[in-house]
Amino acid sequence: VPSTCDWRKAAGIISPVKNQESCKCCWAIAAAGNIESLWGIKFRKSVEVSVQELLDCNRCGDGCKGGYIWDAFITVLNNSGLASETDYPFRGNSRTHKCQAKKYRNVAWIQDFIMLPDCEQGIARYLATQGPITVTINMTLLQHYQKGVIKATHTNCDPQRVDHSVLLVGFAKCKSVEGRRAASSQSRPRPRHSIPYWILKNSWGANWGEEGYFRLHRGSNACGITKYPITARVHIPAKKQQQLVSCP
Amino acid sequence: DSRRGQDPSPQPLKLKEVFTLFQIQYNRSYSNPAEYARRLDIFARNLAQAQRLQEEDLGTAEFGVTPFSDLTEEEFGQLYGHQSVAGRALNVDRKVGSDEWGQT
Repeated sequence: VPSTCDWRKAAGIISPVKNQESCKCCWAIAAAGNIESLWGIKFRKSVEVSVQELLDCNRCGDGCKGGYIWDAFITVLNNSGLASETDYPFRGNSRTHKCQAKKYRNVAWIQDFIMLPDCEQGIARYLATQGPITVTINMTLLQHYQKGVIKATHTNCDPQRVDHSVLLVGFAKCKSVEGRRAASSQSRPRPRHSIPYWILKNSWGANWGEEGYFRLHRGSNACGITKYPITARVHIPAKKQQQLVSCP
Repeated sequence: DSRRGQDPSPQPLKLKEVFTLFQIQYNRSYSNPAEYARRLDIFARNLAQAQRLQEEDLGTAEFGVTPFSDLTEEEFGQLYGHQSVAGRALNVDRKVGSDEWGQT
């Protein structure tokens, strides 16, 4: 496993940050982001797929009232792919069972989806070698988050109560802020140490957090990040095998 | 909180200034004075909560004013989280999908 990985640094892999607005479709945006990044890695093809198609063709009712990553992938498999964002643009509301998939050409498809074991080392290895992964976390701390690495405790961010799906796009380490806790608790300043963290793409627009992204501590199942690591699988036909992009 | 020698939240007058800046930055308006007062109160509580989270955090995170600072925690969860998946068992067979390579 490399010490750092950031798929944002590879051209054409991570699409721009989206804004779910008042539609609770983080699950569809995260799944679409996963598929886009896998096509960018496997086929060197920068695509943006239709989140709206996932909402309209969702088999579980109104996609704007919430949904699950696995349902998004099942919809993609049922539709044999997804139309482009350009053809089938995001509207931020869901017309349940008004699926218009047949009107448009599919620009990306998947063969399968899997859930990874709940091991952060294994997730890091998969992320670095295969590509971004959707995860579902407890988003409580994100209401007040501005920037930096969140090192949550299991009391202020219950890892069992996950309620928001996002896309895992990288990991790295940074130096801790020396003595921040010391100042507040008047105890001895602690030596600087490095903090391993995950880089996650959110769906609240590019003005939120760190240009639409946020960072969570890596190695402590922060906010339940290991509960549902799910990714689509995109196979490359043998005749199209080419040098894979590795995570920068 | 003041025992720690830090002012956990701005003074009332200053709070209103901070709240006005928040309204301008995130284009917020409220339909009547009662709603304004209620949102100001929620805003103040959220600033205090952000201060607590900042002190509790073991990493480098900074918490403070965000687009959601005038929402209660419940409103935030209802508006932006989807239903909790705690305990829901996956009932999907891991191996789904066609075997044709690249076929739509």
